[in-house]
Amino acid sequence: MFEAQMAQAALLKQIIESIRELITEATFEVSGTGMMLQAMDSSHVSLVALNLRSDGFQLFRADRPFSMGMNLNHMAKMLKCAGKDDTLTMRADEANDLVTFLFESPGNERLAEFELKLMDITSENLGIPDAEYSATVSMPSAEFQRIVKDLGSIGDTVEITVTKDDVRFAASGDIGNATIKCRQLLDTEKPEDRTLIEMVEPVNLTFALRYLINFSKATSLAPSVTIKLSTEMPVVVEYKLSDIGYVRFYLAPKIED
Amino acid sequence: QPQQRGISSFFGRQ
Repeated sequence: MFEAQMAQAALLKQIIESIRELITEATFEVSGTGMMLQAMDSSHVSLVALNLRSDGFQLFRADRPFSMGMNLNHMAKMLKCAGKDDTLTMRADEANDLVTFLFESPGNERLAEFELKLMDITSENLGIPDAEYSATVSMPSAEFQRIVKDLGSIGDTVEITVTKDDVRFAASGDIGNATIKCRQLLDTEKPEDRTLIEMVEPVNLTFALRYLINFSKATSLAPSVTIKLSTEMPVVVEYKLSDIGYVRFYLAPKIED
Repeated sequence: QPQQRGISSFFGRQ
């Protein structure tokens, strides 16, 4: 038996909306520690890792580890039916291949029950090493989204360079070139407005912009985003979900042969 | 031109 209750159905809806274009099918692994999902996109260039800790739920019960394979577009269809302030309860048991989503209005006057068919998904899990990164940049998530969208109109790839003074995003294409330079900014009223650059050694990496633009669909989930880079390693783009976990996106770099 | 790598070439299969 698995049962979990979230104060805001809208949170899970937003999470699924932010990843469903990248991964259409995925298996949620449920255990006493929470709900986790790891999946590669169809081209096997990027990876999504979602972690929702059990202590971030209002109620969480998982008698034993349990896998729930879901089509995320179908899941999104159902979650869209939740009211803005509805609570969400998820229920599933191993006896039937269904997960139930219960949407309850704040005054308990409306209770909607949606049952989603579970599916068997063959996927391979990758072991992500706990690496030290050469550079870590935290910046407002809206700023990162603007940068990747703006550069996406100029070129297909972005070259990200981190030095101790700034982080540069550069793109070039048929119509010309663009460089956006962000300096460290610590003296802000709100902590989420800061741009923080932690550099062990300078890095310079090239990535396909369309994936980064896709990752930035998660912007509404967190006011700030953390970007971790090491030479010739996948970049990590992390959105922290307050009090419950994170969504991390990994993207393999483009490397000269 | 730099070539796109696959993600599994960096992270080991489990």
